[in-house]
Amino acid sequence: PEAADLRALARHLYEAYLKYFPLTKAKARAILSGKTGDNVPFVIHDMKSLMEGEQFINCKQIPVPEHHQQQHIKLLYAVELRFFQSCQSRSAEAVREVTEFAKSIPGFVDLDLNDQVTLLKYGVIEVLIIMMSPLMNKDGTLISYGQIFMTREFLKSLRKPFCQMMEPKFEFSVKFNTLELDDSDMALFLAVIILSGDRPGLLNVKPIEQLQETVLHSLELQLKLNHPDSLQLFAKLLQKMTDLRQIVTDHVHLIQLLKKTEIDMCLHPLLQEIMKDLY
Amino acid sequence: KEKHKILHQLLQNSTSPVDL
Repeated sequence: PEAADLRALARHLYEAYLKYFPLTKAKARAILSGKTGDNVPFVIHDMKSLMEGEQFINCKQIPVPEHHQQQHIKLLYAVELRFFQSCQSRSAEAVREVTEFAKSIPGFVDLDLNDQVTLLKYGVIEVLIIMMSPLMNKDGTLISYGQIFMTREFLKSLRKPFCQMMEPKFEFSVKFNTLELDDSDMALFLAVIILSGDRPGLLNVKPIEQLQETVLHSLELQLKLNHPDSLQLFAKLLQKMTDLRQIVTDHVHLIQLLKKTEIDMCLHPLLQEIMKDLY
Repeated sequence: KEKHKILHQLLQNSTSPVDL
């Protein structure tokens, strides 16, 4: 009966994952391997294709500040910053999706509300980075719900510090993807990350640890059944959580640097809330 | 609570979307 409960939990979290996350790994891998027929993504590989591709990205027009009015500067400046703003909008939307997923974890909404906030604040960027992995390969990443493929080289060619933002995520993702998790494994792993009892400022750690332990058991069983030949997969996956924390710390420091150096950059209020006093 | 107003709203409202 205990194993049956753990399987039911895995099914429940997989269903919630499918409900709240529009682009699954299965769909992303199909797009990346060209198995979607005529439905191929638009490729952004330079500034020209970025401008052409903007119609696919839900870009909000942002005003160009006075001191960038000179025509050619204005054009490049606006494109780069507009792209960054659209990334922020998508990230904020993704935070909302992750929040809904978190609420579907059995017992999560019964936790102290302040602890729910803390778990999301510290967990959500880690979750978003894990969710980015299936969209990436060594050459680039899908964006805009799989409608666009943006090359890694193009991202590396952006001006500093924009060019430094994605490279660590590519390095992590290429390694993470070798574990070959599927969407049902991912759902459990994301729940484990969210239910981390060691986040700073938690008021009542015990119920969080109890919830996480159950999900961990469910994940361990899931991996044994779903990947019988992959030795130590559970242990390898748990080790990834340490790498993730470093990536998030570096990411937040980069955003803080951007805030200082890019005088015209405005950070989305939700992302600002999450990153304020994070690390 | 004020520091994390939007997160609180997201957690408490299941249907009404916060203006993202």
